Formats: sequence, C-alpha cells, structure tokens
Amino acid sequence: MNIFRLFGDLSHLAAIIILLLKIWKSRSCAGISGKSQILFAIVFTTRYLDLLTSFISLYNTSMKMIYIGCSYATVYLIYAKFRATYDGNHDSFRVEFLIVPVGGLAVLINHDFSLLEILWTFSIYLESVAILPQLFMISKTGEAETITTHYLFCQGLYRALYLINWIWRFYFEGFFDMIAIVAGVVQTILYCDFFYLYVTKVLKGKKLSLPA
Amino acid sequence: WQRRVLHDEL
Repeated sequence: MNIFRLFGDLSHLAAIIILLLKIWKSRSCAGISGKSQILFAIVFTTRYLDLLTSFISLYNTSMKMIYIGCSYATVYLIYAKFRATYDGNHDSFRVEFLIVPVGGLAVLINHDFSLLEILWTFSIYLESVAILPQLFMISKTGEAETITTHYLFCQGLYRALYLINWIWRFYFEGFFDMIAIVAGVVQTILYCDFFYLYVTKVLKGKKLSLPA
Repeated sequence: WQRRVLHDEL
C-alpha cells in the first residue's frame, strides 16, 4: 500500500459519500444519473465477489463492504425514497450499449477464464465507462450543481491517483495488471474534459454550465 | 499479460 493508492481509495470514498449526503440533505436527486449509479452498484457487486473467497486485509474487506453498501443506498435513494425528484427524462443514455460490449470484451480478454475472474474483468471494464450516463446527462441539461461537480472531481482524482499508484508499483514492486491499467487510463481520459471545466469554472466560484 | 487472480486493489 503506497500513499497514492491510499489517497485514491479515500478520494473514491469521499466521492461516494459526497453524493450520498448531497441527495440525503437536499432530499433530491435532481441532476444525478440513476443509470450511472446502477452501473457502479453492478461494478462493486461483480468485483467484490471475492469477499466470499479470499481475505486480503481488514482494510480491504471493510472498504469493499462500505463501497457496496453506499452504492446500494444511493440507488435506493434515487429509485425509491426520492424517486419523485429523479430526472428520468434527461437520464436517457442507453446503458445496454455499454453493458453488452463490455461483457463481450470481458469474456474475450481476461487473466483467467473462470467465472469470478470474468466478472472481475467485467467490473473493471464497466467501471471505466460507468460515468458516461452522468456526463451525458450534464451535456443534455447543459449544467451541473456545484456539489455534483465536486463528486465528479473526487471520482476523477481517484482514477488519477490510481494511475500514479500503478507507476509506483511497477517501479518498486515490478507489479502491473494490464487490464486494470488500460481500463484505468480510458477511465481517466473520460474525466479530462470535465477536469478542465472544473478548474476553469467551478474553482473560480462559477456554476458549471456548458455553452449552448 | 500477467496472470494474477488475487486482486489486492479496490
């Protein structure tokens, strides 16, 4: 465990909790893509099935359970408790266009052709594109609430820190996982455009709104 | 492609 990995995990945790608290405190999930949140719940579920088969550390186990628990809580708030505030008309990204190719790719390119390993690979590929419905929603409405942009920033920061973590691990441990690295690079690239808007607008106190 | 079935990252 290096500091980049630790702060990456904490940034990921911060993103998840920011979103959960935002919805809970405002009693509204307006502007949040329920589809992205369902995809993240699928990502955590399929990736952390190894909770049942292998123990790595108390840290590892507890973080996995927190991620899974929070992601299901978020989906529950969006689709059940605060369903009336869910902006379904703008959340129109076709997720089957992500799930089907990602599933096919996981079957074709994986470390080991076993059920758990294919599901793990599926979760890695799916995570790299799971934010697309959220970004699509922002591009449709043309704006995002500031707290939503903080959520996205923490998600992107988590990815960037994981990239540094992999460089670190490659140099100091000789470890690399090509599937995670390629998917992680793709995922980080998806946030670049958003990072630019975040730095040039949100950090200067302006609301994130896209030119018409 | 390094085979590594024990995944220690989140």
